[in-house]
Formats: sequence, C-alpha cells, structure tokens
Amino acid sequence: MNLFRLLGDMTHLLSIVVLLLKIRTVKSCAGISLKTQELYVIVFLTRYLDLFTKYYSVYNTAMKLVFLGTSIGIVWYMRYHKVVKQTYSKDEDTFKHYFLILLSIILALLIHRAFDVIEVLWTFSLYLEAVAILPQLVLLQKSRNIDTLTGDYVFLLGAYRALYILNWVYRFLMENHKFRWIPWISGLVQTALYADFFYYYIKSWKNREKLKLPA
Amino acid sequence: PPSSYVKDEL
Repeated sequence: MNLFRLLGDMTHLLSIVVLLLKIRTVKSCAGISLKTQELYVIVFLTRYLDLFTKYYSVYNTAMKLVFLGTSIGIVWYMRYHKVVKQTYSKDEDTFKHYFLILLSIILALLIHRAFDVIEVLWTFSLYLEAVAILPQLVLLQKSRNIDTLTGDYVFLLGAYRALYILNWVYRFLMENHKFRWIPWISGLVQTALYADFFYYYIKSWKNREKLKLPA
Repeated sequence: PPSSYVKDEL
C-alpha cells in the first residue's frame, strides 16, 4: 500500500470521526444530509459484498466493517435518536436522491467489465458514490450557518477521493497496473464535484472567516 | 498484476 492510498483511507476515516463527534458529543446533525448518508449505506452494502467471497487483508476487512457499521450507525442516529433527529435540517434536505440511485443502476447495467451480480453491484456502488455527495452540497448551499465540524467533514470526504486519484496514478506508474476506466472516471467525477466547495473552504480558512457558500 | 487489483481498495 502506498502513502496516498493510506492517507486517503485515513482521511475518509477521519471524516467519519468528525461527523460522529458532531452527532455524539454536540448531539446535532444540523446541516448534514440524511439522503447523502443513506446513499453511503447503499454504496458500502453493494460494494463490500466481496467480504463474503474474497479475503484481501485484515486491514481491508476491518476498514470495510468500520465503514459499514459507522454509516448504518449515522443513519440510525439521524432517523431515530430522540435528541439528534430533532436537529435534522429536513426542510432543506430536498434533493431527489432516488434519481441518483436510478441513474447509477442504469449506468451500471450499461457500462461494466463483466455481467455478473457482484461485478454490476460493485460498478453501481462506484457510480453512486461519485454522486452521493450532491444532496449534501445542495444542503450546504441552503444553510445560512455552516458549523466548523460540518465544513471539515465535507472537506475531508472530498480530500479522500482526491488522494485516491494520486494513489491510482502512483499504482499505474510504479506497480505497472493497467487502465481501469470505471473507477478512475467515477473517482475523477466525484472529486470534481467538490471543486467549488474546496475553493470556498480554503478561502474561508485563509481569511479566517466563517465558511459560507454562495447560493 | 492481479486483474482485480482495484478491488483491494476501499
């Protein structure tokens, strides 16, 4: 495993820690899109089916279980925890996320490497992950007040995929790997969706101002 | 390299 990959995974993990910190200690999920969180549960459930069919490493298995467990836990808190669920910005979380699922299903059925259940679901999970942040970004645009933890959470989530791109470049050059268009293009699209957010996040950080996205 | 290499990622 190269450094970019490890940093990417750690950034992803850290984003979840930051979100759990907000939910468990501040007891708030204000500004967090439940729709995006539900999409992540679907992404992990469909991607990690190979937990049952293939073993890679203790690290790999442990991380998959952590991502599955925490994503389900976060959705549970936002839907059912009696204090946390009252802080949910329901009226602003309006993105039609079913549309993203449908789009990813159609795309996975049309473009995949092999037509079998696990491969198509794996491909579906990549397409869905690429766009899963959209409801969250739309919610942020509508939020008048983006708190630090929410801003940091989204930034770390975007940084994770950007680091994965460097990891793919490294593996292509150093480990002599072949082209893998589906994950690469999905990953590029996913990272590109954050471009606008990155710009305003870094700007607010440099000017020591509160993060605010233009509507 | 193994053909499934991308799948060793998360």
